[in-house]
Amino acid sequence: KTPESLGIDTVKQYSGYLDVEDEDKHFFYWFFESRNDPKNDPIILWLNGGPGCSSLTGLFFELGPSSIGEDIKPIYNKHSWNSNASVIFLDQPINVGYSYSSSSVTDTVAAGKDVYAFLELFFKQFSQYKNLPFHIAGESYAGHYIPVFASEILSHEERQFNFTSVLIGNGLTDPLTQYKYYEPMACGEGGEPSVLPEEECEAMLSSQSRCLSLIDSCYQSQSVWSCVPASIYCNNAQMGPYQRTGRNVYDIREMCEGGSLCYTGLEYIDKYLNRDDVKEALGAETDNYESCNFDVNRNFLFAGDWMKPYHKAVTDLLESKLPVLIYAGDKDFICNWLGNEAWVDVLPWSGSEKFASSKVKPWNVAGKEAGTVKNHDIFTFLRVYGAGHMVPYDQPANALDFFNEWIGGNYAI
Amino acid sequence: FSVQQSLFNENLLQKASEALNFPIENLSNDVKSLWSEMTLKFPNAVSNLQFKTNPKPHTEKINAWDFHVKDEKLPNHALRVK
Repeated sequence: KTPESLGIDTVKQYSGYLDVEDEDKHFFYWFFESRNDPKNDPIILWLNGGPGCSSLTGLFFELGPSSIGEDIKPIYNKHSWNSNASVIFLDQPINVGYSYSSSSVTDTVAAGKDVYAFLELFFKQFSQYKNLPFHIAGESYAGHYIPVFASEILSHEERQFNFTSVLIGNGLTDPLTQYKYYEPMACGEGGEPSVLPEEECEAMLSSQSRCLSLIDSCYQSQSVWSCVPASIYCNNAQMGPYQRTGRNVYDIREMCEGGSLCYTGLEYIDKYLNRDDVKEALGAETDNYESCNFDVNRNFLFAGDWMKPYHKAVTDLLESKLPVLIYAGDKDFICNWLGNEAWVDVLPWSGSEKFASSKVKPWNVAGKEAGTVKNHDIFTFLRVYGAGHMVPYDQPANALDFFNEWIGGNYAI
Repeated sequence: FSVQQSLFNENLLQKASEALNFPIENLSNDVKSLWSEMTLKFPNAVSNLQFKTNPKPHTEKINAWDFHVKDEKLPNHALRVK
């Protein structure tokens, strides 16, 4: 019984655990070689967000070699991101997906400490990949993780691998800027008609200044005592009215159906990954698999992590000459494109003025406009038309197109 | 509004202070009043906050692995590979 025996793809695969012995932490990973040219194609580390959601949901729901159908069997994905790259899916922080521990990790910085160790050991064992370009990609709360993890990696000059860029999709990265855009997105200024009555929009606007002042206090102190109240107040005031409509927070065009995460397909993944034969083939050691662990979510919230200014690390990445792609499906509410476009425009870095004044250009795929793109040097913002929170789920061909352009070194896309 | 909720919330700041090992006496009045305002306005959200993640039941598979990887620069870490 090997990972290949599951028939998710025919390429070479590895699964296993990173063990952190004295802290009893065990991180699960699953690696797929590129379908194209694994000796030369880049390596990608994919991270889902949550916080508390398994990266295997990204594998099966968005960009991996197969999805899981209603009959709980794999369906081949011809738009998989391992078409031209090898991809590692890592379940982190601990107690997410197949990862487990007797202890808790409570914030992004703590969660990131072990990712560097994982990469060092991975590239030590599989040294044939260590000189290939290595990128970190992820979405949603990975807008918190990726800047911090990337900074941690850059702080290790002795690293054994070729760290090349980061990609963040529909991320939560700069809450102080992004929380200004829930009201416009819900109230008809994001490209879709308003989904709220006028009085609800007015209520959102009237609570906005208190919310922003609380986030600002969190940015200043970065203390639990100010960051927790900011999360509670702002999430209730800015997301509450939208959630009460019953709409899907990940896609403004749809109602929320199929459990707490609004997609029926996620339930098929849970069923598949709880099968004994699947766990045996992968070596998975947890008794139960859940797409998202809400304990971890609440744990991060109580650590005040949600509202912290991790976008400051993006400035450091750019100043270290690490290319950064921010992309956003334009039908998402919770990490909407308006907020993402706004924070990249005000991010301080040496190229900020030129970036802010760069023209927004159409982004074409196969002769058809698929979105818009704004770029200066190594920093790019891409708006993807017709996609919700999980871009490769809604626009698989277009997502693979920009992904291949980016990892191929075309930072203007 | 629930009486039980109110009792639980009364202890919340105390629980946070214990979990974070930060004496409640050292908190400013502004912080105390902000936390009680959040507790009153959003009791459900506050009661859902959690200090620790529960451990996950698991069964180690000692013989499932083809490689065990260690590095002297990372003495506390090890990689298992199937």
